[in-house]
Amino acid sequence: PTPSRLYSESLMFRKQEVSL
Amino acid sequence: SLKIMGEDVWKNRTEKVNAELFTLTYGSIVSQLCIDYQRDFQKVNKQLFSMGYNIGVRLIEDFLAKTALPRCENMVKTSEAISKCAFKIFLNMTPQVTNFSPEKDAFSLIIDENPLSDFVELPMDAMKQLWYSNILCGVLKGALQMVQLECDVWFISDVLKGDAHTELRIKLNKVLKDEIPI
Amino acid sequence: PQYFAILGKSDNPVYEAEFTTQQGQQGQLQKGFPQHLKELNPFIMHASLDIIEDLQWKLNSNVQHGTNNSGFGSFLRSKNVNVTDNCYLGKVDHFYGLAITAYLTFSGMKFVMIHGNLDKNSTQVDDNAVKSFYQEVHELYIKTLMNPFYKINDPITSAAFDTRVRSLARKYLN
Repeated sequence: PTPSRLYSESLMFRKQEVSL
Repeated sequence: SLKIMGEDVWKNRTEKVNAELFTLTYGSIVSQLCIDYQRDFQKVNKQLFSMGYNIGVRLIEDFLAKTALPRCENMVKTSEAISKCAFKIFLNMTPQVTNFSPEKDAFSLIIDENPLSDFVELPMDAMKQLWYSNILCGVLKGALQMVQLECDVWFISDVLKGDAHTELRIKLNKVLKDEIPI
Repeated sequence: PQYFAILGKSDNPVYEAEFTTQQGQQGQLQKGFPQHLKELNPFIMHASLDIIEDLQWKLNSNVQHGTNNSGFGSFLRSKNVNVTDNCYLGKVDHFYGLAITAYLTFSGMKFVMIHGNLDKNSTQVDDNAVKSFYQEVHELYIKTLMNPFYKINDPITSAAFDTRVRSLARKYLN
């Protein structure tokens, strides 16, 4: 099985916006 | 200058929306397509590409209106416009341009931070076949076609499938010329 | 040892795990619950659900006017803590020396844990450590929810999730 990267990403420090 | 322009347009001339809303909306589309096509992931890929194509033929208008960029002289310039301007303005990221072909008619985009695939973990049966962000290929194909570049766009690798990085390849087939109607 | 479960909307176990004590100084093997208690754990946990739901839906009359919404009491009343936005309910029940703690997510998922004691005395619960454990598991659960391929209320079968929960248990509980 592929190691999961789901739980290593931070919920807080991420890009907040994209173009509408 | 393309980089500066891209950042300037992103900061000052782009209306923004919450990235999580975007990510979750796209995720619900993909998962619903997987259900609707009864997990035939080739059909899902095709439908995502088709959706992206329809977006791309429209999005190019918005891009050119915002940037007023002139026609690119060659694919090297095109690659810079795509990575430094287009991706920056629409997705607030700048993929790396690499792996140019010797004829300079094909290149790869290495996408490090893909907002489409945040917090996604593919199910086991989807890992082999599903290109989760295939909508991007359609968007690029449609947009480039509207500026007279007939290209093939496809994914080479994807971190969601366990690959080291996400790589998208763009290859120019021919430059389209306006043809006078019969 | 602890028995931890995440319970869904129909009281269905979405995730279950037993955390054993660490190796003792005399080289004792990891010890979990005795076999007869292992089988009883789901029943003990199920018996505490009434109390948890009672706390879940009770309005908190200790809320001051203007501090929260329109001044009506909020949900998630804790028996031990008067903070209105607190998901951690603390020790909610006991069963012959075993303590049961609970934590509620904002969507109503229940995190419940049975705390055992190998000395067979009444179990003391370190509220701060247990609360921290629950909060970190809550964050892992939110990340699971963000995955569009995860259907809410389905069992969480990810090995990565299990590994992380167990390492949090080692960090905070043992």
